[in-house]
Amino acid sequence: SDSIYFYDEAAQAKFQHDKPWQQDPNFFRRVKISALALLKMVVHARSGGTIEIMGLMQGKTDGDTIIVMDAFALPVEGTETRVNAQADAYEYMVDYSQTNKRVGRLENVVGWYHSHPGYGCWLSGIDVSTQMLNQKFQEPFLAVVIDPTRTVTAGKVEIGAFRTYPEGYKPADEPVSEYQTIPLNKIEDFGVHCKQYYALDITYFKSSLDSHLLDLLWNKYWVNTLSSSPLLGNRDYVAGQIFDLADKLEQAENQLAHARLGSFFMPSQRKKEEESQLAKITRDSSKITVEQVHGLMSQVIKDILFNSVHQ
Amino acid sequence: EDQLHAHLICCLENFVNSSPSLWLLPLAYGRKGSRVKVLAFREKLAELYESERQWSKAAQMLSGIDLDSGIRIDDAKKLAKCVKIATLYLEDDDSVNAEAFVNKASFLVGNSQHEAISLQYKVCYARILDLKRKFLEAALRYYDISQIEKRHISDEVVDEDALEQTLSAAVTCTILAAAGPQRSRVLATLYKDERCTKLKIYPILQKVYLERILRKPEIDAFAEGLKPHQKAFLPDNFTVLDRAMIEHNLLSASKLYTNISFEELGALLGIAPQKAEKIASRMIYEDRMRGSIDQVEAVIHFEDDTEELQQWDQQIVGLCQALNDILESMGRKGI
Amino acid sequence: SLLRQVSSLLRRLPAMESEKFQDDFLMEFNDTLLMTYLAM
Repeated sequence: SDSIYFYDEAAQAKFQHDKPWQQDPNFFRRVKISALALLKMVVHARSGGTIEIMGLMQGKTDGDTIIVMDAFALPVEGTETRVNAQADAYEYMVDYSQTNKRVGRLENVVGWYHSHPGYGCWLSGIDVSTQMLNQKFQEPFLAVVIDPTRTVTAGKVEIGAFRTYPEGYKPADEPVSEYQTIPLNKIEDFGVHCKQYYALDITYFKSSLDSHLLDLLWNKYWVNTLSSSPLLGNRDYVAGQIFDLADKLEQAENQLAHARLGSFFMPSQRKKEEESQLAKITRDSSKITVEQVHGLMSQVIKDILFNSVHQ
Repeated sequence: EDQLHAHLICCLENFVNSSPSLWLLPLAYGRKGSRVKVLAFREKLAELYESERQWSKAAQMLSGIDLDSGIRIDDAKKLAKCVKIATLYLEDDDSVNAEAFVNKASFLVGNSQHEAISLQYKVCYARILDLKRKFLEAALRYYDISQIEKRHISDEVVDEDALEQTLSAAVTCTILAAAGPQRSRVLATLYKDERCTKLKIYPILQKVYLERILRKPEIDAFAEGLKPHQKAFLPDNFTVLDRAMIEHNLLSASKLYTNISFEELGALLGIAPQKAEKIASRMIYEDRMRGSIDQVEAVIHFEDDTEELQQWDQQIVGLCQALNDILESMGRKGI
Repeated sequence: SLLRQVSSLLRRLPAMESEKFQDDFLMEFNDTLLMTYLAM
């Protein structure tokens, strides 16, 4: 089961030489991420709070699958909306990769990861251009986005893996991606670029040692589950979500009002658009509410479990 | 200079007479000594005093060298001299005189290329802070020194024991520092430094970091390793150690109890209730502990700025851990 | 020792029993129900 951890240098060199991805822009379809790399990326993303963080991933390829073995943070300063690897990050990347080779870690850098705190896993305009550049000169290269804030709310890791299409390429069919709420102030950035990249399927793997260590930590897991309060931890995020929802409702209402004044017979296309927009808002609203009710249920269960027993 | 000259010759002769072995001393210095010769005399005499372990005398001898004017001495030598004099004064725990020369050295150390001298300067500075009972600042500097990665500086070998002693001094000073958020941060840094687990002082570091109440035997054992100035009496007739321990235990009690009468608090801390009230009120005033005092009832109410709901989660963590421990020990007993 | 551990565990229940906790808990409870109502 640990054979995935073996690095076949010859096979990787041959793959690099053949460059199969050049014939098919959708060549890579799957990503396998090791438990270690996932933990390191999530912990790093959460350490950034509301500030975006950035790092690199090391690994290899196996057919149409990119395998991420490890990840490491980059010394870059993020802001709410921008993460640009400064010059010192490039120097750091080169040093880190060379030092790895010297100590026998043969995996190359196979991608970069960064965080979108609270606004979902997708590629913004800047992300698309960064990824295109990397895919031009550093193939095979993957872009991973993590949302640490939604990870806490949803109780599972919010993560997406993407690859961009070559400049000017029109994908045959609309890339199907799981629905996610995009904040109003980012919808434009999302909408403009969402056809320039596609999402890969993500699976995880762990070594026998990882399994042993995670078993040892088992009691930490159930203790954390019982003693955490999603309602408490994410108040700011939920308030931001409701604020965003109100904005979207207002925008939809204005458009509706506008349309009513304009013409009596709304073209069916237009009607469909309004509905889909309202449908999305309703969906967002029920998603937020369900998460809140889940949080409340856990509080009530904890109250019954730990506060109702009296001496 | 001539009078001084004559005085030096006379001192030398006394030395030579008092310790014949010093005949070896090259009496090449004639009455016609010059400034440079005076410098050489002083250095030689200081060496002799040092070999006799008369630290302050050696320091006084060197401090008579006029570093500021006259003889052309470059900054590196001046810095070395100042650090040497401060080190000698510190051997006799004389922080006042030592500080004068450390302050002089502080103007020169920035441009120094000599790492060994810079390191000695840092050690002097930390020890002066320690002697002046600025324990938290001293602890941070001791800890900084203990983290040296190089084992060879200039042509000298960095002694592992010395580094361990410096780390131990950092722990001691942190424990003696005034209880409060800053001290807690330094305690956390030290507690997470795995080198500390090997120190003799580690058990008490662990109890202090985990905010557990320290009992008298543990305090006495810790006191054995303290320097005289760390056991000195303060104006209120408590020693530095007493004050640090009482404040620590008071802070620990504030984590354990929601409120407590001063009668019981005094018994817990081993001091009079009035004293306990006085120390508690000062810590609350200095914002090192959160709470309020009801003087009519003679009760202190501790406050915890953690939100109730978060405290609830912390209680649940404790409950679950306790349950898990019971299950594990039942498993071990085969029940 | 086991029985002592069990007894000290039971003595820790209820985990929280202060007026302020009840206020905070009910406040959070009502906020969430209000949000559900608004969502409806």
